[in-house]
Amino acid sequence: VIQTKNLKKSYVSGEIETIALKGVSVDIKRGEFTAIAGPSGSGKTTFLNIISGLDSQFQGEVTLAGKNITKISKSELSDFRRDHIGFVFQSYNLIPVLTVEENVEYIMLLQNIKKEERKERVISILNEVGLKGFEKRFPSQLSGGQQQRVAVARAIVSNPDIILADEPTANLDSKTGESLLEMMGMLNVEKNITFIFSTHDEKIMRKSKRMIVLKDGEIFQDNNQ
Amino acid sequence: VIQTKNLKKSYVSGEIETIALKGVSVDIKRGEFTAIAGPSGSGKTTFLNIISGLDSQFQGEVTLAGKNITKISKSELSDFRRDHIGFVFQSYNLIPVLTVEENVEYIMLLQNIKKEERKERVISILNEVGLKGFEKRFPSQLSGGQQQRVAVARAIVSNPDIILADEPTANLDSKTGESLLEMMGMLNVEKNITFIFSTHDEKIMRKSKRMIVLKDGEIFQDNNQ
Ligand SMILES: Nc1ncnc2c1ncn2[C@@H]1O[C@H](COP(=O)(O)OP(=O)(O)OP(=O)(O)O)[C@@H](O)[C@H]1O
Ligand SMILES: Nc1ncnc2c1ncn2[C@@H]1O[C@H](COP(=O)(O)OP(=O)(O)OP(=O)(O)O)[C@@H](O)[C@H]1O
Ligand SMILES: [Mg+2]
Ligand SMILES: [Mg+2]
Repeated sequence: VIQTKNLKKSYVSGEIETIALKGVSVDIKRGEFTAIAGPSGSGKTTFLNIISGLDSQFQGEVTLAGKNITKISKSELSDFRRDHIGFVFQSYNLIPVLTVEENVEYIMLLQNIKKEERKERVISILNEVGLKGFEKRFPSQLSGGQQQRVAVARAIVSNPDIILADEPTANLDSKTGESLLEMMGMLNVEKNITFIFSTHDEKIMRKSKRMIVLKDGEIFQDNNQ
Repeated sequence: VIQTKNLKKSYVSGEIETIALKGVSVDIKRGEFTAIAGPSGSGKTTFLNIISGLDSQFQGEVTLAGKNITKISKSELSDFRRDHIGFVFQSYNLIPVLTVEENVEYIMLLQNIKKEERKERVISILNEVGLKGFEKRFPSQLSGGQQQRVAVARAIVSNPDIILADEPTANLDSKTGESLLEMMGMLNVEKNITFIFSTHDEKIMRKSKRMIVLKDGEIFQDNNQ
């Protein structure tokens, strides 16, 4: 469902050029439960931002659900992303002026889902991530790990085909992280949702069926091959 | 060096009242290397914000280096904090318009340390946290874990007596996290700096001499007693 061929990316600012990805080729199939691991600065976030269509400045080829994302229009790509991809940012990126409920519901508003169904799904997913009763709070009224779980709930609630999560358990204690992971494992098995996690968490790496290890912008190891 | 007696804290906003700490009494001695553990939402960040003097809205007593912090003036408390406490925020809180070098150097400017010495210490501490050569970058040009390490470098560079770190290794791979921890362990042994970490990282818990576990705003376990 996601292929990259010789993916390269460098960030240029002023005289500084940082090569973040040096030619990453990978083939991820529908229904995979795959971890992207590697040291701090190895290119995990850069990789996820590109394969999700968020970052369009790169060299090489990226194919998403059979479409070459450099060849389709911006609006077709953002419609595809809204309808098929759930994304969890490393820094959560919750909208501060919206409540927890409004943050989680937002994508379903764009998809014209009826109010009753939206409300039902928001309450159910918040309950699943352990945040029952937190609907009316604002992000600034939450702990770090609570904000992180709202970000995960938001990515899952619209039933996407693909969930890309950047460090989804970094601020969670092991019990909370474990139950979150179990929930995502069930979605993967029951609904065949493809999961790709960037992570340092050894629990996620152990639970993943496949692990791709990045090092200095290259694939160091891929236990699928 | 830090005592709390029956520390209570609740956040009130509109009709919602959240009791974050329900009477925490703890005595932390100079030179300790102590972890504060506990589930997401158990009160770790709230506790660190109060004992560092950042949050002055609480009930109960807090004594910092022999002074009752509710009885001293705001300016005396903020001078004390600047000269004696290094703080690592859970969300790093780097200043976006300053470079890495300027972010780390900032406190030493307030302490009127000479330019040559400031520059030397910044280069040395960035090297120690594995970010040699990143001096001129801005926070937005760094990975998550790189920003986190800048936040740790900033807390340590002014040689404080007490370092309070909220989840200092959450976005670091285990090797980078381990070397950071080792560096902090050496500062603790060689300079008798008191370290208090809020953490979910089992490596930090194993390395700590003392662990206080919070649960729902109370002390669940303290292996010092
Ligand atoms: N500004 C705030 N307004 C209202 N409630 C808050 C605020 N900050 C924290 N809380 C609540 O207080 C409780 C304790 O929060 P705290 O941030 O101290 O937990 P924590 O142990 O640091 O959690 P985590 O491991 O997720 O960072 C939580 O239930 C949280 O929702
Ligand atoms: N906006 C940017 N401008 C310049 N350089 C950047 C930018 N974002 C990332 N980089 C650099 O690109 C490299 C890869 O960064 P990336 O964020 O993908 O790493 P990562 O594997 O996600 O790290 P972490 O585990 O610390 O989150 C790093 O060296 C980083 O400094
Ligand atoms: Mg990252
Ligand atoms: Mg916290």
